Amino acid sequence: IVFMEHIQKTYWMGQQAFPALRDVSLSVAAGEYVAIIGPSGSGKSTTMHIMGCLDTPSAGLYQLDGYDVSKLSDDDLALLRNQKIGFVFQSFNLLSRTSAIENVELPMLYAGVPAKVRHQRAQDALVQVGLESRMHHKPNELSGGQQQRVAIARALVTHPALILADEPTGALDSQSTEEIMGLFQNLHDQGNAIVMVTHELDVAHHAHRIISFKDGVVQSDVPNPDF
Amino acid sequence: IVFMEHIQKTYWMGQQAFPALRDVSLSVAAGEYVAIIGPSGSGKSTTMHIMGCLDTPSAGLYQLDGYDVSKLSDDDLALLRNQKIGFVFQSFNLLSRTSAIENVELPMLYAGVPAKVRHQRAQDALVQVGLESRMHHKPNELSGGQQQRVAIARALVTHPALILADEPTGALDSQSTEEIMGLFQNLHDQGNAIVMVTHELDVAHHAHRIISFKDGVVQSDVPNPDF
Ligand SMILES: Nc1ncnc2c1ncn2[C@@H]1O[C@H](COP(=O)(O)OP(=O)(O)OP(=O)(O)O)[C@@H](O)[C@H]1O
Ligand SMILES: Nc1ncnc2c1ncn2[C@@H]1O[C@H](COP(=O)(O)OP(=O)(O)OP(=O)(O)O)[C@@H](O)[C@H]1O
Ligand SMILES: [Mg+2]
Ligand SMILES: [Mg+2]
Repeated sequence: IVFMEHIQKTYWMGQQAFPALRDVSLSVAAGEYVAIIGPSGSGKSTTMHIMGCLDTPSAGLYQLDGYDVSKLSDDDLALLRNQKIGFVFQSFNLLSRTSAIENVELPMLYAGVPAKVRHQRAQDALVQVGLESRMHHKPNELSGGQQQRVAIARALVTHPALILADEPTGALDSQSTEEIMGLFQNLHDQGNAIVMVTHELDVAHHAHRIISFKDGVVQSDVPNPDF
Repeated sequence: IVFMEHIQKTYWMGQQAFPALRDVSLSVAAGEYVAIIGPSGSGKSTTMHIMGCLDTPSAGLYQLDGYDVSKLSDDDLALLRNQKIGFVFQSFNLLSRTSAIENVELPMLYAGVPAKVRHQRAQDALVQVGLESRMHHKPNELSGGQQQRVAIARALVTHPALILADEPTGALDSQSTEEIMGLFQNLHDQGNAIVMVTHELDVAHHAHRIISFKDGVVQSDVPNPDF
C-alpha cells in the first residue's frame, strides 16, 4: 500500500540546505503492522508526512495504493488521502475552536457522510478512547493525554486502510497506552495497515516489523523477533 | 518553596462544573526533587499551572517561596515567577514566529539581562540540549523532540530555584532522554528544586519523592524506595 524509493527531502533556509531525508526506501504491504523508531531529528515525522501526502519529497518515488502521488492533481490527492489514510499527528493538530466530537467528525464530513451517522460514529469513537464525558470540550479544555486521544479517535473513525500514527501514546500513562494499543490491534485484525512512529520500545513490540531511522536514512528494517 | 493546602480547581462550561482538582495538598522544600505521576486527566498539569502562577485555584492556599500568591498584584506575581520559576510546558508553548535562540532568550529579556549576555547564555543552553545546529530554526522547522528541547533550554537558562517540568521527555528517544535527565540532575545538584510530571517510570525514578495523582486528588506521596 506504501512504496517509497530513494526519497530525499531537503529544507532550505536562506542559502543553507538541511537534508531532513537523505535516502529513504521502504514499502508497507496491505494489512502490515510496522513500527518506526529512531533518535530525535532522524526524519521519522518528515517521512510520515510524505507517506500521508501532506508533504512532497525533493526527489524519489512515492506510490500510495499503486498511485504515483506526484502525478495526481491536488483534488485527487486530497480525495485519495481522505479515503485511504488516518493520521495521528505528533502534535495532534486539532482545530482549536471546535469541540472534541466535531474534530472527530471532520474526516467523515469531508467524505460526505450524513450528519446523523457522523455524529453517532464520532460519539462511539470517543467512547472507545475513554472520552465519553469530554465530547463537548474544546482542545484547550482538555488535558494533554485527552487531546492525544481525540486525535487518535479522529484518525480511526473512518476505519482507514492505512493508519499513520506519529508517537500516538507520547502523552499517555501506561493504562491509557494499553487501551489505545488494543484499539490499534483491533484495526489491524480487521486487515488495515498500521505505521506507527514511537520511541517507546514496549509500544514498538506490538508491530511485526521494526524500521529504524538515523540521520535521514533507514538504518535497519527487520522483522520483530517477538513474532 | 511550594506550599499548597486544600487546593481546588473547578472549570465551568455553561452550567456544568468540572472539578479538575478536588483537594490537593502538597509541599516542596527548597532543593527537593519530586516526581508527579498519575493517569491522563487526573489533574497533574492543572496543579503545575497553579504552582507556576499561571492559573489561580478556585479555593485553597498556595504559597510560593513564602508569599501567598493570591495576595500579590499581577506585576509582582509576574516578577516573582520570572525570578523563581522555569517552566517546561506539556505542549512546549514556544513563540512560533521567533527562532529557537530567541525563544530561549525570552526569560532573560524579561529579567533585563543585557543582549550580549542573553545571546551567549541562550547559545550555551542550546548546545547543552544538543541543538547547536538548529539555533536559528523556528519551531515549525524543528522536529517534535527538538521543540521539546528548546522548551527545556528556555526553562533552564536562568538556573531558576524551582523548575516545573510537565512531561519534559515525552517526545524524546531514550538517548536524548538520558542527556536531558543529566541536565536536570546538574541543576538539582546546584541546589534547585525540581517538580517533574512524567508518566515514564524510569524518568520518575530519578526523583527522591513520588507524588501520585488520581481524579483530582493526591493519592499517595512517598519517598522513592530507590534512594
Ligand atoms: N479549561 C478547561 N475546561 C474544562 N475542563 C478542563 C479545562 N482544563 C482542563 N480540564 C479538565 O481537567 C482535568 C485535568 O486536566 P489536566 O490537564 O490537569 O490533566 P493531566 O493529569 O495533566 O492529564 P495528562 O496526563 O493527560 O496531561 C481533565 O479531565 C480536563 O478535561
Ligand atoms: N521546515 C523545516 N525547515 C528546516 N529544517 C526542518 C524543517 N522541518 C524539519 N526540519 C529538520 O528535519 C529533521 C528531521 O525532522 P523530523 O521531524 O522528521 O524528525 P523526527 O525523527 O520526527 O524527530 P522527533 O523524534 O524529534 O519527532 C530535523 O533535524 C529538523 O530540524
Ligand atoms: Mg517527529
Ligand atoms: Mg497534563
